[in-house]
Parts: sequence; structure tokens; C-alpha cells
Amino acid sequence: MTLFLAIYGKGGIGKSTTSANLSAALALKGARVLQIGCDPKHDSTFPLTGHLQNTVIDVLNEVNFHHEEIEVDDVVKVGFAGVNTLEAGGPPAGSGCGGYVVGETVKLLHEFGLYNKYDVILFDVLGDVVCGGFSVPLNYADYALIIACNDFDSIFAANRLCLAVEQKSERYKVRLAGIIANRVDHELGGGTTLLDEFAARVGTRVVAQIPYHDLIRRSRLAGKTLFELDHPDQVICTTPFEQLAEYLLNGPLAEVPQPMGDREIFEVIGGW
Amino acid sequence: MTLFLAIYGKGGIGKSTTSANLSAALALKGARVLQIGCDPKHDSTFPLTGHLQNTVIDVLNEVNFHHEEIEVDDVVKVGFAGVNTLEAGGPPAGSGCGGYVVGETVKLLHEFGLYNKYDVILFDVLGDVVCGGFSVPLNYADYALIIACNDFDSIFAANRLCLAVEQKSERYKVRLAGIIANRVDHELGGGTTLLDEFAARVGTRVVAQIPYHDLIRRSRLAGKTLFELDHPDQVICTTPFEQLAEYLLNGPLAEVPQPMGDREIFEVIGGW
Ligand SMILES: Nc1ncnc2c1ncn2[C@@H]1O[C@H](COP(=O)(O)OP(=O)(O)O)[C@@H](O)[C@H]1O
Ligand SMILES: Nc1ncnc2c1ncn2[C@@H]1O[C@H](COP(=O)(O)OP(=O)(O)O)[C@@H](O)[C@H]1O
Ligand code: SF4
Ligand SMILES: [Mg+2]
Ligand SMILES: [Mg+2]
Repeated sequence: MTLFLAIYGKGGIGKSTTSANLSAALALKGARVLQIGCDPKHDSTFPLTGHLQNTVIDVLNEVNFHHEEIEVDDVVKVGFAGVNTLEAGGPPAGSGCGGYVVGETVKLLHEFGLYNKYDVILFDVLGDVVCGGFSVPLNYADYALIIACNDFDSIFAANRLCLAVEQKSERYKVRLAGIIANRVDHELGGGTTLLDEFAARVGTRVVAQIPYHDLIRRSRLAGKTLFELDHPDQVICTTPFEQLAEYLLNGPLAEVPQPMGDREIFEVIGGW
Repeated sequence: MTLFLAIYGKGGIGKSTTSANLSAALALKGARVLQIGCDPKHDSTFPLTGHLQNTVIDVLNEVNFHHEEIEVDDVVKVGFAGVNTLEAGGPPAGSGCGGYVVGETVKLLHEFGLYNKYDVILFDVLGDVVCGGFSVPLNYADYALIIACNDFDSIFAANRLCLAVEQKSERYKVRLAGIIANRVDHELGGGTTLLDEFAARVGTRVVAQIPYHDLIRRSRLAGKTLFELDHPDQVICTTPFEQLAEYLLNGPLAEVPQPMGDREIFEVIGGW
């Protein structure tokens, strides 16, 4: 049985950095992993391959959307620790829809017979809008994970994501496996105070804390996962991903969140 | 003739802060202004009113989408310097579409006879996705303005916005009036070096520079425009908005941008 994960969060919050290092940690534990980037930036898999790969939409455009003319290797590459990588890409600027892009990608996986080939399939999805289109990965996912940091904007986006998971859980199998706290800084950033408050209010938990660390920033720029770097602080940075991989493979939380009202969140998390 | 402006930019870049202070500057020069927030966060007009107003979708929901039961005052409020404010809101989390929300809002403006009542109508729109839905304001706009700061992520979003403006300019009147540089920091943030490079490449210009200043951050938190604050640095912060208002009222640039390719932008702006 393939485990489908959907990693969501506000743009720039660290979804791709987290996804790539989580995929690496899962693969190092022996899992066969496919990571699918669903962000117009199409740089989700860069830390795993060191390259910007062509998106599904780019490749389909080249063959005028004749699926039968595409080979698997045109869209699926192999990265660090054998993680397979695929970039769905974003809707064409000004006209497309995020939902269509994800739908086309899942169709291709079925046509290639890849849909059930992996132990874990991980969607890395932009979570700023949470419209019908960008929620499509929730139709396939077993678990959603929300990445946020200890600030209002990313928590506001996390609350809308909880709303989407709550709604989708009525008709689909998806459940919330928790909040991943990124850029955690106990000295200057308040640790996870706001995140803990938010998680408690919506009925979930912070299941991983990833430190704000320059090594993480530089690994991303270098197109490498944290597991490939030789640095005294490597273990501080890789441990949260190993623990997260362990948590997900051994039966994570499976909750239906109770999101806060829009006004309530401004009061509780203090957007002001 | 009403001047329609569409202000776009990545989430958290400072669209609402900029829109509210620009609306205020325009109103203080005598223009009748309507500001329309088109972001799920629906806090675009907060600096003008000090309140979170109900969104069009909230209000329509209450009357089961019977437009005829809504009064103007249910959705249009009055803020600082007489600026009229309206929050379109975002697509319902998990199911709606950004395009539908904006379409409903414009329909209401026509029904209330407001579409041509103002000197300036300003749309404040989330620019992370630039899909068909969130591009709808470009169908009504005379000018698009893109807010970015001197970093890769916001410039990547700006490039996709240029792509959308280029495409829309074939069938609609919209043209690009330039880039607004926000959070400009000459000491620590590199000034506008990357933005100038980007603007030159796509055939536009940086038309305003708004400093990174704690007074701007605090004004937003306080629910006030910069024009209402009594502080020695007030003039440094309000001047860019007055100059921008002057520029827009006196015939701005009207360009069709030539966006960079996705790969090119990673190389030139150095996402890595
Ligand atoms: N824990 C962290 N510590 C330091 N920098 C980080 C951390 N997580 C992410 N970053 C940096 O933040 C930027 C955005 O990360 P990215 O993973 O691309 O975000 P997203 O995929 O959500 O848009 C990158 O430059 C990355 O290096
Ligand atoms: N020039 C600036 N200097 C300092 N802080 C700023 C500046 N512009 C915006 N901010 C802060 O950035 C945050 C996001 O701004 P906001 O206008 O809400 O962004 P958006 O509407 O693009 O999501 C706010 O907390 C605001 O105070
Ligand atoms: S559903 Fe979402 S991604 Fe699709 S067009 Fe609408 S706002 Fe854009
Ligand atoms: Mg990403
Ligand atoms: Mg805003």
C-alpha cells in the first residue's frame, strides 16, 4: 500500500526544503519514494537532484498533450538516495488552473503504472490560496501535513488548510497528521508559542521542529539534501527529518481539525 | 473616467500596506477612491478602517446569494480620508475559485451603480499563483503594478505576473505601470540591485521605493495609514506614496512586459 502525503504551506515557508529532506530520510530508511512538486516555482526537487527538471506541463506542451508520446524518463528523474522526482509545475500564468495540473500528473502516474509502485508518494503543494484547484492533492492523500512558522501569516494560511482538510475529510480518506514547525528560533523567534496555541485550538499537534539554521538555507542553495553535507551541525539539522520519517512510517496522528473562524484567528494569534 | 489599478505581489510582500497608503495618498489629493481586497486574508482595508470588514462572499452567503437582498452599506465601508473599502475575500477554502469571487464582486459594483462612480478603483490581489482565477482583475484594469522586494521568491512571482500581463494585454486594455520596490534596505538588503536587473530585463522600471521601516510595520498593526501617525520619520514613509499617487494620476508608463523564461530567471536572479 502506497502512503500518500500532501505537504502544504504558505509560499516561501520551507515546503520544498522540508519535503526534499523528508523524502531523503524516508529513502534512507529503505522506502521507495516519489516526490511531486506542485508549485509554479517548480524547484521542489532541486535539493534532491541539483537540477531544475522539466515540468509535466512543459513536456505535455511539447507533444501537444498527446500523453501516449511521453516516456516515463521524460518526467520522472532519480535524485539523492534513489528518491524519484517529478515536477507538476504550476498553472500557465494568467490562464490555467492548479487543479488541472495536478489532475494531469496523477493521470500520467496511472498510465505509467506508477501510482502504486512506491511506498511513499509526497505532494509538495503551494498553500497560499487553498482554492478548489490547489486542494486536489487532498483527494488522493492519506495524510496532510502543514508547514508553518511562529508568525501570523503562515498560521493564517495553516488555518485555511485545516478548513480544507476538514471539508475534504467528509468525502475522502485524508486526515491531518500534524503541524511541522519550521525556522524554529527559541532566542529571537519565540520558539513555537503561537504554533502551540494554534495547534491546541484546532485539535492537532506540532509533530516536528526544524531549527532556523544557516546550514539548511545553504543546503537548499547548493542543491543538496542535508544528508550530503559534511558539517559539525549536520546532525542537529538531519535529526528532525529522521524523527519525522519515523513518525510517518509508524502510524501518525489522523485527525479532523476544527479550524478557527477568520475573526477569531486575528484575535487569538494577534495579526495585529 | 475611472482609473482601474490592479496591485499584485507574492503573499506577505506588503500589498495591503502599500495599497492602503496609496489609496490614502490618492484621496488626500482629492480623488474618490475605492479599494477592493482580493486575498483570502481579507485584511486589505484594515489600515484604512481599523476593522476587519465582512467579505462579499460572507455577505452573499448570509442571503443565499440573492444579490437583490444586499444593500451597498453591507459591503462598502468608509475609511480614512473618505476612501471607500470593500473586501472580496478569497475562495472558500478547499472548494472555490479566486476568479468567481472577483467576478461576483464586479457584478455587485455594476448592480449598485458604483462601477463608474469613483476616480480610482484599486484591486489588491494575491500574486502567488497567477492562475486564471486570480488574473481576473487584469480583465478590468487599466494598469497593473507589481510589488516585489530585492529577493528571489518575490521576483519569481513578479515574472509570472509579467507573463500574465503580457498575455492579457492581447485582448484587454491592461498595461504594466511598473514595479514597486518595498522593504528597501540599502545597508542590509542590497537596495534594489536585483529588482533593477529584473526590471531592465523585462522592459519596465522600478517606479517607487518604499523603505523597510518599523513605522510602516507598526502602522499596519495599529490599523492606521502612515498619514495618521505622529512620528519624526513620518515624512520619509509617506513621501513615496505621495510620489506614487502623483505618478499614477499624471499618466504612468504603459508597457507590455517581456517576461524571462523560468530557467533564465533562476540563472539571472540567482535563485541559488
Ligand atoms: N529551517 C530553515 N532554516 C533556514 N532557512 C530555511 C529553512 N527552511 C527553509 N529555508 C530557506 O527558505 C527559503 C524558502 O524555502 P523553500 O523550501 O523554497 O520554500 P517553499 O517551498 O515553501 O516556497 C529557501 O531559501 C530556504 O533556504
Ligand atoms: N516597508 C515595510 N517596512 C516594514 N514592514 C513592512 C513594510 N511593508 C509591509 N510590512 C509588513 O509586512 C507584513 C505584511 O504586509 P501586508 O501588507 O499584509 O502584505 P500582503 O498584503 O502582501 O500579504 C505586515 O506585517 C507589514 O507590517
Ligand atoms: S480553482 Fe484555484 S488554481 Fe484554479 S483557477 Fe481558481 S483560483 Fe486558480
Ligand atoms: Mg517550494
Ligand atoms: Mg494583503
